[in-house]
Amino acid sequence: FAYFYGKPRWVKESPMTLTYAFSANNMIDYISLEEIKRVFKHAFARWASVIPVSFMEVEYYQSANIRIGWYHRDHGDGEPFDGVLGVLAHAFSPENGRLHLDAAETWSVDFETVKSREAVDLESVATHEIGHILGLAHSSIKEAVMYPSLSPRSVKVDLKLDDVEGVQALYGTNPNFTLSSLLESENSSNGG
Amino acid sequence: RFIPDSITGITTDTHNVTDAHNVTWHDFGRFLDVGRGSEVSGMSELKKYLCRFGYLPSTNNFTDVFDKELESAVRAYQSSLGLSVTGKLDSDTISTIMSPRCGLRDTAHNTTDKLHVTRH
Repeated sequence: FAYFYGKPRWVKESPMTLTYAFSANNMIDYISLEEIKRVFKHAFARWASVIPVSFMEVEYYQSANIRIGWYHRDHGDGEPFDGVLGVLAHAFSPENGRLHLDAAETWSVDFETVKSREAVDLESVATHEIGHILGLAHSSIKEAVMYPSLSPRSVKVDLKLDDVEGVQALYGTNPNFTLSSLLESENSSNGG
Repeated sequence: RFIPDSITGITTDTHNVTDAHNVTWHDFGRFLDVGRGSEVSGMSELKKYLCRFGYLPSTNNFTDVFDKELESAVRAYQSSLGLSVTGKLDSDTISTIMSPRCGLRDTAHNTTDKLHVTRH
């Protein structure tokens, strides 16, 4: 795992709750808002299960800690998106909170119904970008969620030991987290 | 001709007709096994890619020559991405470069990275 320069992290009173909201104007319309919210809730829950930080969706976008939206090409933050595939998304280090997804991608929450060869799993990318929001940079471990690349039609949503160790060094350990359950799940995903 | 599995078949835009494909990265397959000292048209685009993700310093004058700086950048990229560090554009390296990815730079400790801003 790696951190951003200066190892920034969110600093708030304990127990820490970070709020998140979706942009009213910068969304995709072929996945329902309900479904998008469900996917992000799962993605946030994965990180919340390993650190003593919780995430709460709020209505007010401007005042939310984490602000999520889909954008085309140059969208004003100096990091323009590039059309289909290429760059999929980006997010900013703590405590900025912006999480941007490329509106040109074919986002999917279910590869059974979305047959495009270019389809990109929304939950995998959301989980990765939330890692950046929390302060993790890219990992060189291919299996880690924080590895920078993701092939179309692939799913990578389970945090690996590298991800967990990195984020726990920033925020501490969720009292309900057990290393054995993580190792067990890593083992089963590796086919034992 | 080298075509990585992850990119195979990406030829039609099925979702949004206003967005062209990211043809630049798709074209990097032709650099497979190109070595230091070679000059290949379009190599400057690969240098721009490596610059964008933090492996080469920014300049307005990238050449099409596979020079010493590019070799060092390829080595750094391979190290960052968990690939065999060869300094060569082998198939694993080209395949990884062509894969869709997060837009954040890989060199986390670059103080000039625009995305390393904090709110004050």
